Formats: sequence, C-alpha cells, structure tokens
Amino acid sequence: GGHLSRAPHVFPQRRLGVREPRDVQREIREVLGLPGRPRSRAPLGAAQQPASAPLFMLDLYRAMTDDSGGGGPPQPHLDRADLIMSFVNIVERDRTLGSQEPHWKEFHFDLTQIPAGEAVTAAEFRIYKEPSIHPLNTTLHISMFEVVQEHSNRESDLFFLDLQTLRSEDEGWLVLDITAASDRWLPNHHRDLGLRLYVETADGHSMDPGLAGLLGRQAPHSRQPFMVGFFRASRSSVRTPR
Amino acid sequence: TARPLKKQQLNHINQLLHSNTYLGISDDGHGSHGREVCRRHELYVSFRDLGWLDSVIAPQGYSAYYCAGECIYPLNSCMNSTNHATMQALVHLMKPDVIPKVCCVPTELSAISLLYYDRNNNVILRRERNMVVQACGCH
Repeated sequence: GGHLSRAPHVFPQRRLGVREPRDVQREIREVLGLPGRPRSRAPLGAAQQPASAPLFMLDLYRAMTDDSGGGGPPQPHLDRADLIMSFVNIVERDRTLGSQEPHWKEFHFDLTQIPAGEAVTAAEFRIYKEPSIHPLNTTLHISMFEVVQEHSNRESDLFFLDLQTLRSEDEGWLVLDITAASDRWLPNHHRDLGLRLYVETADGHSMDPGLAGLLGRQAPHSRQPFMVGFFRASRSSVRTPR
Repeated sequence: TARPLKKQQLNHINQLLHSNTYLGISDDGHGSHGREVCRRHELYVSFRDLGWLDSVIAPQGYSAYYCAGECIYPLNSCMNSTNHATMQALVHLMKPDVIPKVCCVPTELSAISLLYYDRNNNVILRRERNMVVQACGCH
C-alpha cells in the first residue's frame, strides 16, 4: 500500500447534474477553440482516398508538432501562424474549349468560418498539375487573379495575384500566392472568394487549363484543388477571470 | 454528449494518479513541514474519451501537469487564469474526485496543436499557446 496512511487531499464534493457535463464540454471546446460538432461527414469508404486538403494539413500538423526539425518538407509560413485553415472550393467554373478566348478556370471558396479579428500572414492556392502533352516541351505561364466584382453584362473586375512559369511536362502541386487577396476578403468574408486561373503558352496563346494538365473537380480526392490561409491569432491567450 | 467513463477506466485513472501521489514515481514537491506537500501530477485530457475524434483529427489527447497540495503561489480569483487553469477548473467540475481544483499559477507553459474539422468540413490547424503546464510556482 505505499503511503496509505496519508489520506488524500479532500476535494469539494460537487456532483454534476446530467445537463452540466454538456455545458462544461462546450466550455472546454471554447478554451481549445474547437467548434461544435462538424456537419456529419460520410465516413471514408475503403476505396476512397483521403482528400488533398486534410493530407496537406496533416503534414503541417506533423511539422508543427515536430518542431525539433525532424523530417518533412520545410513549411515557410508555419512559424508565424497560430491558426491555419484549409478551404475546399464550393464552385468551379470553366470557360474552355469551344468558347471564345481567353480560356480560364474559376474557383469560389466559402470563407465564412474564418474567426473575426484574425490577421492573415499568408495565403496559398494549391492545384495539382499533370504532364501535358499538347503542346509538348513548351513553356506555360500560369496567372492567377482575384475576381473582385462580377457583372452580368460585362467581364468581371479582376485583381492580379501571382504568375508562375513552368514546362508543359512538369508534374506536381502548383502553389500560387494569393495573400494579396486577403485585403479584400477579411473585411467582408461573408462573401465567397473568387479566384480565376489563366494559362498562356510562350507565344501568348490562351490555353485550356485542363489541357495544360491542371486538375479541377474531376481530379481524384487526393489531388483536388484547395486554398490555405495562415493566420496570426489576435485573441488574447489570457482569459478574464469570471 | 459526454460518455461517462466506465468505472474501471475511472478507477484506472485514479490508480494512475494516486500511485503518482503515493509512490512518488514522477512527482516532486515541497511544502512547509507537516502540511500537505504540493505535488505535481499528470493530467491527460483524452479527446477519445470525450468522444470528439469525429472532429479532432490529431492528437487523440494531450498531457499536462497540475498540482495538488499547499502551494507558494495560490491562484485566486483576482488573477487572470490561463487557458490551462480554466481547463483544469472545468475538468475538475466534471471529475471532482479525480482532478483537484486549480491551486497554482503556472509559470512555464507550452503549446499544443490541434487538427480538426470545422462546421463546413474545412480542415483547421490551431496552435494553442500557453496550454500545457510544464512548471508551476511551486516547482
């Protein structure tokens, strides 16, 4: 028995009613910044691959928790961020083959879940590119714009965000910097964020993003396009006493 | 809703904690002579037990330390409570016979990281600073 002779410290005997644990759980969630229950998600089928955003975020989680510098690719924006949110696109529009040029692909994201008062430190749009065979061996310019305002009777107002140059046979995740769009999306994140992607060949011809190998909603789960926002939590870590 | 811990689980936690206290395996402490020595114990908050693993992707829970006994820096109502102190107070409410009330002002805290789904099934990674007590005013 060890030290049984020393009676344990007597704790105040306060019993919780059935309802209270739920309140207490809600408070614990609030302390940890966890939302209430997410919308029910269909469990992953055996054949279904985990989606691209959770896979990427799990890498970030491992990099964040293993900050002793072990393994994994360096994550440039991680150190300054307290909150990192990934968003999957809710709407995808194409103006591609058979219609007038320039061709483009547009993605819309619902940003309503961003907590108020967060400061953006960085934001990226990630899209997977497969090798493109037509035309082969050519240079492609991928440019990204924010759709600032849509008009029913004329072209939307666009704001330039990033330009990447690569080869048509390149394959892998293409990361486009969309941090500059946060100046507009933060003040009114009740509006969807619209991003538009153009592809041009070296001689200035517009090209269908799909033909260039950029995968949209038809991609497998693990290669779906998504965006990531890095935020600096501005809420004080010390709570006022009750 | 929280699933009440099964009796043997609760007992298991109990034994773990009290074995800490009685056997002194991993606790250290001090206190003026003849009074209950302030000892540091391990508090494991299990998201699995709380039934939250449908939204929390990682980790499955996290460990923190807390103190029980007479302390040099008792936390009182006019102080700002850190996130951890609030968490311990809440867990004490749920398990008063397992987790004592907060008694010390933590002096050394570290962060935990949480990966979870939000209401729209976006994936969120949050770093909660000042969350895990490493040392309190007594040790």
